Amino acid sequence: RTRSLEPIDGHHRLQYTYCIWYSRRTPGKLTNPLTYDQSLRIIATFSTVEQFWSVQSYLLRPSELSGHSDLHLFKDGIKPLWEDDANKEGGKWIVRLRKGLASRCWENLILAILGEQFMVGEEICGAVVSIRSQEDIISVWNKTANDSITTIRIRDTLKRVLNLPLNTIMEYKTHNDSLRDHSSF
Amino acid sequence: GTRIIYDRSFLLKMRNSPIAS
Repeated sequence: RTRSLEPIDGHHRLQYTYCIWYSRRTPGKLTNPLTYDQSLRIIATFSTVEQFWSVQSYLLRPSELSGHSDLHLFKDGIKPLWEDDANKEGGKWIVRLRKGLASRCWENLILAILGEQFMVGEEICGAVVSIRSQEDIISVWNKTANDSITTIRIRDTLKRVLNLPLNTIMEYKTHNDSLRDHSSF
Repeated sequence: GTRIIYDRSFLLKMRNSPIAS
């Protein structure tokens, strides 16, 4: 893993330290969890606004990624896996986007997470943008799937910050269900 | 405790700060 960046004097601290992970998925449902775990790479860590923009300036935007690629933004210490201690009782909101929207939506979502706009305490674990051939998918992971007040608040904030058409379908899936059917979406 | 909150326009403004580039 990359070294953890120490905040620098004069920088604007974020509420949490975050890691950006990258993975490429083999197409198909039955992805071996071990292989998937091994495909995850931390590509950046940051804890201030300035470090975040510095990282953003060299990272590829979601629309520039090819194949079945995933970019993950997670709090430091939480691995973007269903089985991670912070995720195992959790779930995620899934938003399917037509091609062409992912980069803008992903940046809007990241800004809302880093700026603590969701107002759900410690509940947000991270978010993923998944590049697929026909569509792109954004998901926001939270800790407690059965906390309906929190999940509804996350959905409403997500709708607002992504600025999506009103008829966009959003679906919540628990990580337990994902583990059971070996499928993320 | 107190949470560190930033709105979108502030974060976007910070994109162009010399320290971030």
